[in-house]
Amino acid sequence: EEPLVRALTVDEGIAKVVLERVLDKPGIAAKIFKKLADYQISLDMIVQSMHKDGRNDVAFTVAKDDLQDTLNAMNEIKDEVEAKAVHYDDTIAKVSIVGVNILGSPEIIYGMFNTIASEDVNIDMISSSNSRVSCIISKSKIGKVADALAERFKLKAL
Amino acid sequence: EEPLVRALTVDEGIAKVVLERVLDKPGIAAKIFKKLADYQISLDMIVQSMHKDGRNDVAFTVAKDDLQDTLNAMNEIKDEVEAKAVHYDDTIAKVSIVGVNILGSPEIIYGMFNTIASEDVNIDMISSSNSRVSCIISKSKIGKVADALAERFKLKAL
Ligand SMILES: C[C@@H](O)[C@H](N)C(=O)O
Ligand SMILES: C[C@@H](O)[C@H](N)C(=O)O
Repeated sequence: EEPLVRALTVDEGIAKVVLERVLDKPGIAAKIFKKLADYQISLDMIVQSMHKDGRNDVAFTVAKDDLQDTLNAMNEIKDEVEAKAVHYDDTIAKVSIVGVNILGSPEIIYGMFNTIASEDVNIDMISSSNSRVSCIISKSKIGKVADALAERFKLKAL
Repeated sequence: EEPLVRALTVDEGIAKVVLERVLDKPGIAAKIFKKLADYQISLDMIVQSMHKDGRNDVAFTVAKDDLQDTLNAMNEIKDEVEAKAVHYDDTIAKVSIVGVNILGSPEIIYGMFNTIASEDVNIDMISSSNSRVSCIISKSKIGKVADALAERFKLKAL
């Protein structure tokens, strides 16, 4: 099927949490997410990129209402996974474009990032699956970015 | 709907590319993905986590057949985005669990990471959307990890 952006979604009810520089060895992610399961905390997005010097950052977003519980849970586990710090940011929002096989179209991907850049907005985090690309940006910019993306891809924001 | 893992997918035909320590300012991601669009390179997964000291890593996976073109494209752009290095790894594979609202179930997320950990396998990268969680691991481990996940979630690998 020809890749096409079918929808735009925006989520302002989330907060970002990052366990910085945890040990990059088997079992560490399991410990972190076991603790979140113990606290019954649903996840919104999980991102881990390349490790460096045997350490890695594990970043995820949760519902804002769960932020305090999440920080309590992460403070219980941070020594066991040797996190250098637990960072959080509740001034962020997520904007996503959705469509069948959109990663198959480099023009669509460039289109999203270029539209955000032309609003002079910095992209804080990126996560994707074959039918969705999500960017974390400053919450204060979400309105103008959503409008610009809706215009670029000729959509209505959901 | 009750979150449930409906499928397991495996992809061994990909390679990882990371632009390390690019400038973390508006427009940088657009430059990187413009170059990939110029080369007509489809993407498989894009991951960017938290920045540090005004720099960030932009990581993505492409089809193995596109790796050489991708490296050529990234070497053309690396100075403009001030990347410290262009890293690649073609010894990786991706395993994903798929299901409606699986991020809403912290037990399922923990289940995936714990199953990989119990095979003593390190998770290299993580990316997710609301219905899919993907892990990049060593290609040599993909068989046993896929089998263990299929057993854990009572599925057949697609
Ligand atoms: C690193 C890159 O994503 C940058 N933050 C941008 O917005 O383009
Ligand atoms: C950092 C964390 O993901 C680790 N690599 C693990 O496999 O658990």
